[in-house]
Amino acid sequence: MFEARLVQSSILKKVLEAIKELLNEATFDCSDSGIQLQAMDNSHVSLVSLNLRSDGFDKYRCDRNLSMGINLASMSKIMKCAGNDDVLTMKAQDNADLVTFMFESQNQEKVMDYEMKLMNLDQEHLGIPETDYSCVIKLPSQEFARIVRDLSQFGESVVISCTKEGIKFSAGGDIGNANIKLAQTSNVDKDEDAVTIEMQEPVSLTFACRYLNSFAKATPLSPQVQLSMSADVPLVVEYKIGDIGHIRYYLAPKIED
Amino acid sequence: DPKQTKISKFFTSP
Repeated sequence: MFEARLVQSSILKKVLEAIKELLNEATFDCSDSGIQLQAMDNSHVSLVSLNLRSDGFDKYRCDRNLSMGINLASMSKIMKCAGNDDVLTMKAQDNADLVTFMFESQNQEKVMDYEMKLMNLDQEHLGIPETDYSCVIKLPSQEFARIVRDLSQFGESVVISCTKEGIKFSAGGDIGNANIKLAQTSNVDKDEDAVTIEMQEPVSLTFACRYLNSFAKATPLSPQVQLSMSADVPLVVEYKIGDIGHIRYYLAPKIED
Repeated sequence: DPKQTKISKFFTSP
């Protein structure tokens, strides 16, 4: 028996919005420790890794490990039926081919049950090596979304360069060139407005704009985003999900031949 | 122009 209750169903709605542009389907691996998902996008350029810890749920029970293969467009249709303030409970029997999403209004006067068929998906989990990154940057997630959206107008790629002085995003194309520089903030009223840089070595890497724009769909999950970079390895874009977990996107760099 | 690499080039299959 698997059962997971979340008072704020909006969290799962936002998680789904954050992954459904990159992935058509994915396996939600449920265990005693929580729910995890790892999947590459169709072109195998990026990888999504989601972790929702069991202790972050309002109620969580998972007697046996369960892999739920889910069509994300179908799940999205169901999650749209939930109000933001509804309480969500996901339920599945052991070895089930169905998962039930139950939504309850706060006053418990309306209860909705949606059953969704599960799929058998080929699972290929990749081992992600522990890495000490040369640069770790934290910045407001809305700022990051804005920057990648603005620079996408100039070209398909964005160069992200990090030095002690700051972080620079650059793009160029037929209409011209664009550069956006952010310095580390010295004094902000709110932590979520801060730009912080931890740098061991300066790094400059090139990435495809369209994936960064897809990652930015996670913006509503967290006021801050963390970018981790080292030379010639994938960028990590991480959004914390309240007290329950995180979503990490790994993006393979563009490299000169 | 730099070429797009695949994520599986960096991460190992078990």
